Amino acid sequence: KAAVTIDKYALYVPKTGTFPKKFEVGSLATGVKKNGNLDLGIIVNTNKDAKSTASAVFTTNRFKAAPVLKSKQVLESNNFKDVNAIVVNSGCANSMTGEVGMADTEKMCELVNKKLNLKDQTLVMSTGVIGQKLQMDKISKGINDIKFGSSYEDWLNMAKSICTTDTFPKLISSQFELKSTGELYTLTGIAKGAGMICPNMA
Amino acid sequence: TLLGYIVTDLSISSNGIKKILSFAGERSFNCISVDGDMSTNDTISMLANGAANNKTIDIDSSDFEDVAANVTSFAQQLAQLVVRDGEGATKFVTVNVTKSKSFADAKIIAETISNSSLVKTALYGEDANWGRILCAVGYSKLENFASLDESKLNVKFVATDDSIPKELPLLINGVPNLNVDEARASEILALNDLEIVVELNTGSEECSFWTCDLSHEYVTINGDYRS
Repeated sequence: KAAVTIDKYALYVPKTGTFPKKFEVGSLATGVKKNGNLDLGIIVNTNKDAKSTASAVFTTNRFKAAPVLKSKQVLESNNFKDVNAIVVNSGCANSMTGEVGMADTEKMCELVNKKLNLKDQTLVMSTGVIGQKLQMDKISKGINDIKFGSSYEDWLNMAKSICTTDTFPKLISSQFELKSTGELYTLTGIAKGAGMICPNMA
Repeated sequence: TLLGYIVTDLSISSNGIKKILSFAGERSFNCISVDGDMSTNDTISMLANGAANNKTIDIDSSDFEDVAANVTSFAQQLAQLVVRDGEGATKFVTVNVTKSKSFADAKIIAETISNSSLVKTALYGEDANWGRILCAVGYSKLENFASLDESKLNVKFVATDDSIPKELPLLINGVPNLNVDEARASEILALNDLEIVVELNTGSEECSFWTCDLSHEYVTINGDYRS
């Protein structure tokens, strides 16, 4: 028997939000997803007054997708500092795609770095079908055309752009106080995932 | 695939952010299961841009532990949303394995229960089939059985609303509770959120894992993913 169906979008998707200072996000439908939904998102750090720091945990699956390998390399070569953008595409995982996939993921980062005037400071993530090549013509055009903003709608669209079969976008944001000084800081989190979920990341 | 990121305007050192994300990830995203499958792309990243103008948080800063705790609890909220989605899941289930000899054993057992297709279909069908839970505990791939003593094992369902009795013991000291209130079991299993507690009573470590039921909808969605 099936349990009572609940409206998860209404229950779990926030209607407003406060987001961390000096981050901007952009999203776009490039046409990679057959249904025309948003499928490309970029988050960028616009703070020029301090060096950012970054970290990541990655799948321990022996067959790591090209964007996993590329992001790990970017983090390590930058010594976990000065990473200022993350580009994510959905609809195609760019996994099991060999040298072509690696070149495509490099190209995604290169295009974002060029657009934002960054030097190898972009992480990349992909999600979707395994074993298919990225449609780089569409993604390249998308990166070129994408516009940035920092409103609630921009953040929500960013969360939507990384979804695949998700039944609702996952976006949360909270403010906290540093105990020692009372200074306020904000955490915002975006995730996607619905199936193929039992991560063991390191 | 699980993808996600946490961004903050805090200033955190590179060593600090690595430690915080690693700690938080181990207790959040690495403690969820929808279907037991691990992707080739799973990635969670964290970015701190220092726009809050605080003194940089390092591992030895007085605020470090508090920030790490906040990020962990925040990451748990985000991870739990993934389970609540679950491609058609109708139940959000917290599996708590408590009083274990080691955290590692508690986690392996919690994960095994969370990944069991038969436990998950029973949850979907709202069937108080504790035998499947016990079975999963027994085949957990533990390095040894130091955390497991059948005669000390308790299994119970716990209601997450305000209804009473909150706890429904199904197995007590390894012996089935013959007086289990099936009507109450049905009430608890009808909740969208519920908790399974497995007390090993061999130590003091514990682990929470979050899982969901396995629904017809999951099969429908994943039956034609590529097309």
